Amino acid sequence: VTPISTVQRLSVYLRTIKRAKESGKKFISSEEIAAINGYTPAQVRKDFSCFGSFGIKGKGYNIDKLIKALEEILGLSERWRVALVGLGRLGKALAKYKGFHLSKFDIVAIFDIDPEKIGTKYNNIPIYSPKKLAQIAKRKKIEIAVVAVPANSAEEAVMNVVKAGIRGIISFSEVRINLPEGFILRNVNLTAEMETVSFYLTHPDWM
Amino acid sequence: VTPISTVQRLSVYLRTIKRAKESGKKFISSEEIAAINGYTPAQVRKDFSCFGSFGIKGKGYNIDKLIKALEEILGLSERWRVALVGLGRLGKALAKYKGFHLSKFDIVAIFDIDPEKIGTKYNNIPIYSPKKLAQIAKRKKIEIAVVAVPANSAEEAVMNVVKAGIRGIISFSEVRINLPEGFILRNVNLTAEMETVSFYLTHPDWM
Ligand SMILES: NC(=O)c1ccc[n+]([C@@H]2O[C@H](COP(=O)([O-])OP(=O)(O)OC[C@H]3O[C@@H](n4cnc5c(N)ncnc54)[C@H](O)[C@@H]3O)[C@@H](O)[C@H]2O)c1
Ligand SMILES: NC(=O)c1ccc[n+]([C@@H]2O[C@H](COP(=O)([O-])OP(=O)(O)OC[C@H]3O[C@@H](n4cnc5c(N)ncnc54)[C@H](O)[C@@H]3O)[C@@H](O)[C@H]2O)c1
Repeated sequence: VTPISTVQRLSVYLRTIKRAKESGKKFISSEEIAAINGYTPAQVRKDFSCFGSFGIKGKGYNIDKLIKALEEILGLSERWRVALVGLGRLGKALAKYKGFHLSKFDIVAIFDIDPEKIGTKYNNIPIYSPKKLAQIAKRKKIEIAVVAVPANSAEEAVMNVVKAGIRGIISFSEVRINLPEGFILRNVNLTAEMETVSFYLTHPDWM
Repeated sequence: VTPISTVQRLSVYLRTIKRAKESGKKFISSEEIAAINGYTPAQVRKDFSCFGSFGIKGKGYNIDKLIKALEEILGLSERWRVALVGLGRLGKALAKYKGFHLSKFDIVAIFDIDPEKIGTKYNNIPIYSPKKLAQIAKRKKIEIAVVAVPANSAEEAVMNVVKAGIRGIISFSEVRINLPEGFILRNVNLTAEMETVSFYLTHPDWM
């Protein structure tokens, strides 16, 4: 079992190393990766060692090799097809966000209960009724769903996603349900980021 | 120095324990806290031990005492006054989000360059020109800013926040600048959540 905190560090490492590549670097050390993100070099080396060996003693890690390995580990060698459920204020910001496409996630279908939206497109993505989720998910090979509906309909919307057989789920309202084997549900909560900031403002010498 | 990953786990523990309180529990064990969130009981105990001792051998942690202690550690004993910079699709979703208020963060002012928005209100929050950020931040004792402007103006908007003396910053577009002592900048990137999902879909037996 790989703890979620390890996976999230791998994501951070990948972003750091991609930025280093953009600035023309060819090698990067665990010290550099750690310093930029507030981790320890030992933590970086330990995380990498779980997945194979990429470093050369004294020279650091080859940036191209490391990006390829991390992308493979994070499942980013292929593109993922994503459904967006709920096209409100947040849904619209997510549908327009270029970062998803840059990192291999393509929103290919939107689902909303609002009759004014069904049958139209947003950012060139077709909008369907949630009743068609199972049918469209199969046809478009959708494997991930992002749920951005009001809190009081989030559980019902997530259950609908599970019933449609979409195994990866991200919800912007806390949902706690029992999932079948092989399904993963991530509850995204931006207050956790706010609490990180309030922690360090309260304890500035622990930064 | 407290690593960011420790702080983010504390946030997750707090949410877990608050939910247990809502369901009427009085005590909770490190095993229960760990199991719900995919951590180990040893990790939970280690995290708590950094900040004091709250547990009673054999009975687990007193939920009311633990909530109070975690809120104090995370700096949530007081309410924080927050500025929102950028009132676009994402900004509107953040301004309406009830979760911030529930966990002690109040958006008290909005700043946007769009002349049609300046001088009006959104969700009963006044909208100002970004030129007034320093003046309004001082008057309303704002200590945290959430920046949701287009990627190409994010660095300029964050610099403006720093100049206004607002020490806690959350940006939805990656910004890398040198910060004065005592300032904290968190770059929020929802693709990290997507990558967590793609990791576990690629390695289902590591869940
Ligand atoms: N976790 C966070 O940090 C965070 C931040 C901001 C917003 N949110 C949450 O995100 C959610 C969306 O916020 P918003 O401002 O975009 O709300 P909104 O009301 O603007 O949009 C909701 C959309 O969902 C649609 N909808 C409602 N029920 C549906 C269903 N069962 N299936 C499909 N579509 C459905 C509506 O027609 C609407 O278009 C809210 O629950 C909010 O609390 C969370
Ligand atoms: N990190 C993530 O996961 C994620 C997800 C969604 C969106 N985003 C990012 O969030 C940002 C906002 O997205 P959006 O869809 O709301 O964009 P938007 O264009 O709808 O809104 C931008 C708003 O910012 C205002 N603005 C522009 N420059 C400004 C400045 N210098 N100071 C103050 N206000 C300014 C505009 O007037 C507008 O109201 C984008 O950069 C987008 O890439 C990030």
